[in-house]
Amino acid sequence: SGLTEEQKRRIEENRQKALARRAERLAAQR
Amino acid sequence: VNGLTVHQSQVLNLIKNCHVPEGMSLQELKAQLHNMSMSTIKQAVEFLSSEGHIYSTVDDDHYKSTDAE
Repeated sequence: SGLTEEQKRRIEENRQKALARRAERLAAQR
Repeated sequence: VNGLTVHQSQVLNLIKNCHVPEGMSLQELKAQLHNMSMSTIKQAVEFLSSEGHIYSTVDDDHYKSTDAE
């Protein structure tokens, strides 16, 4: 994919944070 | 639709359909959204990111969707 391991790690970390934010927002809406 | 403005939905759909590992850049979004100013795109990206719909990847100009299709 041309990405370094560090870049892949950072992307996955950002994805996890975004998923947590989205879950938090959905819970708040309920 | 689902609490998003037309602009936010357009930006989100483009990012959702981008499957390269580093995601879609603001420049690519601008190139595909001719009728949208860069500041409108950046505002939509900021909102979508704060809501957890998208996240930055290799730098603050590239984004992927948390529910990529």
